[in-house]
Amino acid sequence: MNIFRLTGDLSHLAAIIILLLKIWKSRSCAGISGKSQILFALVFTTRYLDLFTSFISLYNTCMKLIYIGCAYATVYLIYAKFRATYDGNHDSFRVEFLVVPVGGLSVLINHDFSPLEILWTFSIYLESVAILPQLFMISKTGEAETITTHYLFCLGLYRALYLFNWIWRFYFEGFFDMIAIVAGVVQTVLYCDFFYLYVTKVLKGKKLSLPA
Amino acid sequence: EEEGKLKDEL
Repeated sequence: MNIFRLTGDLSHLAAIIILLLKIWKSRSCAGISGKSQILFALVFTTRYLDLFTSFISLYNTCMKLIYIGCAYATVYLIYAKFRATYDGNHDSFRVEFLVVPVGGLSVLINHDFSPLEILWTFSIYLESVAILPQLFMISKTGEAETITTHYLFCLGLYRALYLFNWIWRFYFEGFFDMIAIVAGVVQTVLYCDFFYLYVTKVLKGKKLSLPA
Repeated sequence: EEEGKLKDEL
């Protein structure tokens, strides 16, 4: 465990909690892509199946359970409890265009051709693009609530911090994971445009709105 | 340098 890894995990946790609290406190999921949240629930489910097969640490087990629990709680709030506030018309990204190619790629390029390993690989590839329905929704409506931008910033920061963690681990442990690195770079790059808007607009107190 | 899955990561 190094500082980049720990702050990455905490940033990820902060993102998940910010989103849950935003929906819970405002009693509304307006502006949030339910499709992205379903994809994240699928990501955690397929990645953390090793909860049943191996124990790594108490930290590892607790964080996995929290991530999975929060992901499903978020999906429940969007599609059940606050369904009336869900903006389905603007959440029109076709997720099959992500899930099908990602599924194919995880069967073709993985560390080991076994069910658990393929599902883990699927989750890594899927996570890298799971935010696209959310970004698509913002580009469609042309704006995002400030709290939603804080959520996106923490979520993007998490994978960027993991990149530094992997550089650290390569130098000090001589170990690297090419699948995670390539997917992590793709994932971080997808946030770059948003990071720019976040720094130039939101941090200066302005609402994030895109030119028409 | 060895390539493989970093199993302790989240």
